[in-house]
Amino acid sequence: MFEARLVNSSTFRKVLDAIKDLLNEASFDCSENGIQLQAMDSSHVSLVSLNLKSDGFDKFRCDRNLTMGMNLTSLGKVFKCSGADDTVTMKAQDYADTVTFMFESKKQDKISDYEMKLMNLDQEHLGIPDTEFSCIIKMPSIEFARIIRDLSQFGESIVISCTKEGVKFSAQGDIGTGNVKLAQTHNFDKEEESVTIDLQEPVALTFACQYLNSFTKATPLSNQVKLSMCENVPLVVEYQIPELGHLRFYLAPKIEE
Amino acid sequence: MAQPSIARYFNNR
Repeated sequence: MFEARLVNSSTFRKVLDAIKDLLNEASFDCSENGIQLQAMDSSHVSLVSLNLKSDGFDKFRCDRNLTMGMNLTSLGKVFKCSGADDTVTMKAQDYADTVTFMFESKKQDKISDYEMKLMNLDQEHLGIPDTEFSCIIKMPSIEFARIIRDLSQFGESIVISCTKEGVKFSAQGDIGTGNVKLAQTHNFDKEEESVTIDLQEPVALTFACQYLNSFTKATPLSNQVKLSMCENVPLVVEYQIPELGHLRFYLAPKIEE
Repeated sequence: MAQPSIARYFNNR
């Protein structure tokens, strides 16, 4: 028996909105530790890694490890039926081929449930090695989304370069070039507005705008985003989900042909 | 520039 209850169903909806650009379907691995998902996008350029801890749920029970393959378009349809303030309870029997989502309104005056068919997905789990990153940048997630959106107008790629002076985002294309530089700004009163850089050595890497833009769909999940970079290693874009876990995106840097 | 696959960096488990 698997049962997970989340008072803020909107958090799960935001997670779904953040990954549905990249993934058509995905397997949710449920264990007593929580719910994990790892999947590459269809082009195998980026990897999505979601971790929702069991103790972040309002109720969590998982008697037997369970992998639930879901079509994310269908899951999106189910969550479209939920109200913004609804509580969601997910339930599945052991070895079940369906999962049930029950939505309850705040006042408990409306209860709806939707049963969705599960899929058997051929999933490939990748082992992600521990990396000592050359630089770790933390910045407001809205600012990151804005910069990526702005610079995407200029070219297909964005160079992210980080030095002790700050972080620079650059793009170039037919119409010209664009550069955005951010200096470290520590705001002790408003931690979420700070830009902080933990630098071991300067690094500059090139990434495809299309994927960076998809990652920023996770902006509503978190005030801050963490970018971890190292030469010849995928970029990690991490959004913390308050009290529940995190959503990470990995993107292979572009390389000289 | 070329776009490599993410699988190039991570091991199959």
